[in-house]
Amino acid sequence: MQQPPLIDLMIPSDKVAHVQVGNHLEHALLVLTRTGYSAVPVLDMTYKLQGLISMTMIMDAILGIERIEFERLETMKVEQVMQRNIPRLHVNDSFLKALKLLIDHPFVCVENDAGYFAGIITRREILKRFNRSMYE
Amino acid sequence: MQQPPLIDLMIPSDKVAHVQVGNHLEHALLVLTRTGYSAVPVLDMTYKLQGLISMTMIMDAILGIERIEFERLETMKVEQVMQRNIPRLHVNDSFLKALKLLIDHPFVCVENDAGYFAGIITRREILKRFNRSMYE
Ligand SMILES: Nc1ncnc2c1ncn2[C@@H]1O[C@@H]2COP(=O)(O)O[C@H]3[C@@H](O)[C@H](n4cnc5c(N)ncnc54)O[C@@H]3COP(=O)(O)O[C@H]2[C@H]1O
Ligand SMILES: Nc1ncnc2c1ncn2[C@@H]1O[C@@H]2COP(=O)(O)O[C@H]3[C@@H](O)[C@H](n4cnc5c(N)ncnc54)O[C@@H]3COP(=O)(O)O[C@H]2[C@H]1O
Repeated sequence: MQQPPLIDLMIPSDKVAHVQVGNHLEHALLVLTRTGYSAVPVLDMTYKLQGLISMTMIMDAILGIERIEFERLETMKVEQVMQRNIPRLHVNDSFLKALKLLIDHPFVCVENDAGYFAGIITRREILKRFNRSMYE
Repeated sequence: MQQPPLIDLMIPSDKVAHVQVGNHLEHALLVLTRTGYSAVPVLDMTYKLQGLISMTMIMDAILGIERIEFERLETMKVEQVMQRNIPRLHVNDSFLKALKLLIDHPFVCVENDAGYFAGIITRREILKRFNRSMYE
């Protein structure tokens, strides 16, 4: 199968739902529920990638010993709960490098030369490409 | 790439986290949060596949107009909220049929001849197989 450049597969940043490090968990929960995504990137005010946040991370943070501590949604921030250690791709990385990461991650964030968030590569886009190659 | 039989890729039912149609949403939320899965199959008491439930479906159900109505977690049941219309594969279906479905679904449930839940095919397993083929 021909290896396409990542830019051909990437969902550009302006189409990617995200939250800010400083948002409260309640806002993040609303973004995830309304978009229907189970996880989205977390950016800072300079549009640099800081991590990712998922429904599970939020639920984990508010699940107390005796009950679900819903008030924590208003007091805790995204940056206290997000996953900071995440794989990153550069716009010029190879398809094979992206594929390797997508084995364990539903999506991977892509950065450009200046270190800004450029978009995401998703499993769906890779699978669509492989599906096409099965019929060529 | 060689097309493997689905049984080679399938995660067998005894390894698949699931919930029951009659469980309350609170139980489903705990299963999802503890396993870390964003969605799992829903079975009935005869071990037949009835649908799937996700974090988002649960959150959607309890997100009221003014506030998050957490009490609904104890009053509502999985069967009121789950997605019933889901793709299904048979153990003897082709790899290509599974691939096509996995473009739009992170996992697809597999049924056996007797119509019982046999396991799931995940995007991760398909991507691992494609990754291997890129180096053969
Ligand atoms: N609103 C929607 N419209 C159409 N299909 C939808 C959809 N929401 C979910 N899906 C389908 O469900 C898959 C899993 O979504 P999930 O939100 O768990 O996982 C997603 C989500 O965490 C993230 N993602 C995808 N597109 C995004 C976007 N535009 N903004 C932010 N995050 C995105 O990447 C993961 C993998 O996405 P992928 O497309 O491979 O796979 C998606 C897609 O096939
Ligand atoms: N406990 C864990 N251990 C290791 N890796 C984990 C993990 N939880 C999540 N992941 C990674 O995150 C991906 C997305 O998981 P998610 O729960 O959104 O979406 C999952 C989940 O909804 C379902 N799933 C996978 N394995 C399952 C199982 N044993 N029981 C129930 N549902 C399962 O199939 C979807 C796609 O799974 P896939 O393996 O392709 O992709 C998984 C896997 O690469």
